[in-house]
Amino acid sequence: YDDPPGLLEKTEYLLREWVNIYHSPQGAKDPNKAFSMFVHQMNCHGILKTDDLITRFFRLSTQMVVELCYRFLPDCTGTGATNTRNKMFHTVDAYVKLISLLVKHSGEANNSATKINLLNKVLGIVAGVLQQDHETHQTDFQQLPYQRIFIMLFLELNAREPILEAINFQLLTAYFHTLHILRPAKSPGFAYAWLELVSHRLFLGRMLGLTPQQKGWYMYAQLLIDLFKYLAPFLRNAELAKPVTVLYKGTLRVLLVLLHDFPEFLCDYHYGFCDVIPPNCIQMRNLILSAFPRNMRLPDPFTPNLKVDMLAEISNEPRVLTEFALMIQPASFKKDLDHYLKARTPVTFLSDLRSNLQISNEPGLRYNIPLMNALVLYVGHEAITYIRKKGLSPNMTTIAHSAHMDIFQNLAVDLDTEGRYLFLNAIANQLRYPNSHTHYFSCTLLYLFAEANTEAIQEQITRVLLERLIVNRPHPWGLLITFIELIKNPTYKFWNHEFVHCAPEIEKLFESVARSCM
Amino acid sequence: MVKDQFGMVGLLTFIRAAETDPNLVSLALGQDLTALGLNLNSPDNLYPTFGGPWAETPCRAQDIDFSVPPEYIINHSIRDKLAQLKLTRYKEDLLFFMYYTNAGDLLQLAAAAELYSREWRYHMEEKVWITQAPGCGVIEKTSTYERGTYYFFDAQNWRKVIKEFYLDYSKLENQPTLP
Amino acid sequence: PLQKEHQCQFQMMESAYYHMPHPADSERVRHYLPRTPCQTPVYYHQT
Repeated sequence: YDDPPGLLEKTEYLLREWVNIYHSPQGAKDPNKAFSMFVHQMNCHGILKTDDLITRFFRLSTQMVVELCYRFLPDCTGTGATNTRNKMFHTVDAYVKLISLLVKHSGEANNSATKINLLNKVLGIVAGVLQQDHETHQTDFQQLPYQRIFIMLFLELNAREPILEAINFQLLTAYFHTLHILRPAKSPGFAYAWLELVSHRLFLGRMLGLTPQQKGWYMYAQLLIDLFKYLAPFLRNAELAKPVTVLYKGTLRVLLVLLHDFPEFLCDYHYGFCDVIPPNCIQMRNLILSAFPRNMRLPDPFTPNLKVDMLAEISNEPRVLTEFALMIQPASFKKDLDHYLKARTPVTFLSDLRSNLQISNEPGLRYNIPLMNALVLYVGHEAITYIRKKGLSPNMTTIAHSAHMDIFQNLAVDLDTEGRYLFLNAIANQLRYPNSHTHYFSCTLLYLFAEANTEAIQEQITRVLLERLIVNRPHPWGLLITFIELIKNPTYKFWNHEFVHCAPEIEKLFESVARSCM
Repeated sequence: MVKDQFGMVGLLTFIRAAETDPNLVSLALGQDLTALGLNLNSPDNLYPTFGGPWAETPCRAQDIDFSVPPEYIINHSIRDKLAQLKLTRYKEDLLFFMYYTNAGDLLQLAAAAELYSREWRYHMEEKVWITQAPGCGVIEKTSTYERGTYYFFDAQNWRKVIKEFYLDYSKLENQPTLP
Repeated sequence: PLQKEHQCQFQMMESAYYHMPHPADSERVRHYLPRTPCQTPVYYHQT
């Protein structure tokens, strides 16, 4: 770092000086006065002279505060833990207060740019020190000092003061960038503290509740996707190691709070989330797909003779805030796809579909799942538009015999069992609350079942639905109405199939669902 | 039927594994999400008192930062001069307050121990604190139980209520021990 | 099987698992009534 000679000593002296001021009765009585006196001292030591020196000061200070915590941490156990914590926080919290005062008072009162630039600088420095420490200490890395700095600074800068309220959205954006840089895949030793920060009641409330026009939603969705991407490889195994189980259970708690308080957020971003959640993570995916707008009343799926296509909301197009069409790559494939949807030629497009979707021959990793999901949603979305243009609405008749259904039927027939399972999952991921996607894809699944030319297709449709139903609640409304229609409507001859009676447990399951319907 | 894990047989494998090794299928069959310490039927938003991803219960009132007028905050200059906590000096009212508002904390245990030393007894099934009611004698007393009229502390209405009890001594907690 | 990269990530997470965040780490220091979580009897009031 080539720090100028004496800077380290100066920094240590100033930091020590500030901690004493902060905890002194005068400092407590009038923090702003104490702060301005201290800034004068910083000036006298030339710390604030250049941007470079300020940066060095914060890096050195952060390193010193972190080292102090590392010295205390071994004593942070048992009944002495509270005392040891308070000793560490005696210094850390003072340092945070200094940062927050410098941010608040840098530049003119209404000059938010200087404040936010300084905040970004400091957050970046702390993140840099964390990552370097993470590299150096490896499995001896300790998250505590960094978590303390980040959360206490967030609490300080969210105080109800006009200066701070004016820069709150930029503050959230700065924190979003920092947490994205420190996402678990990059700093796995910080993963638990990271989720603690991301789900802190104040951060969550600001990001999803208090910030106007839902401007924080996109950022928060990105952070959740960072978390799901990190968890995915560990969740693909049947048996979860304890550290994974704890992080997974913590994630479920956060999602339950979102489902209860911000269901529209889950509705809008369900596609992006389900795109990265592994297919075997059934309950977590159901939790996201079960979200529905708070002003909506869902009809009981078990209502006898429920006329789904008569529901007012069934023709409403749901908001999908993920650019799924852009996920259809390469561009040449998208061009061919659009051409086929428009002209229903060439037929070779259908026979080439599978090769576009397959990426390896390794079992369990054969297919490009994001491309599969995007293709299904895009084709379904185009199909609804196409049917509407003819002045019709999606139903078992209007969805048939179209370029869109050619593609779905071809996928159902041509893919191997793994590919078909993923394809049917992509469709089932659209079975949510009453909306035009739920309706179209529910009809599509039932149509594929009715028109199947092999029983394997029907068996896998049943498998995909049943595995989502036997898991603990919640269950998406669209999933329930589709399954009930499948087992109730004699058109599908559901009960005649061998796979329905393949084992007593399976048969009992179907009968219990059937009884609930009757 | 489909032979690999992508058909009904694959699902049946999970269902059967659940009977022998539930941990193996925790993802496939999920868990009871109402048992994660969140009141999912709450009419109010959960996030303002969300205790965090590892918390089994919501935040308690004292865990949540409120921006209060500065004069409400214990002033630095007198903070270290304040008398230390001494439960023996407090009236029952405050002891019950500390017991009910410090669930899962050492303070709850300390308040319980102090109440015990003042002849209150905790009924482990009824989950209430009970003490003798002056002037109301015991109607029946044996080596395993007694019956009579006692006070119990009604936390809903925050007052002592007189009531007849059949007290099975095995249901009364012994002296609470502090770690 | 986990890829090498994920195995490294798991090791780091596993070591962090042995010093999980404590509720007090995210709260202002309370000198007078510090939070001291401890295992209270299950029959006590838990909320």
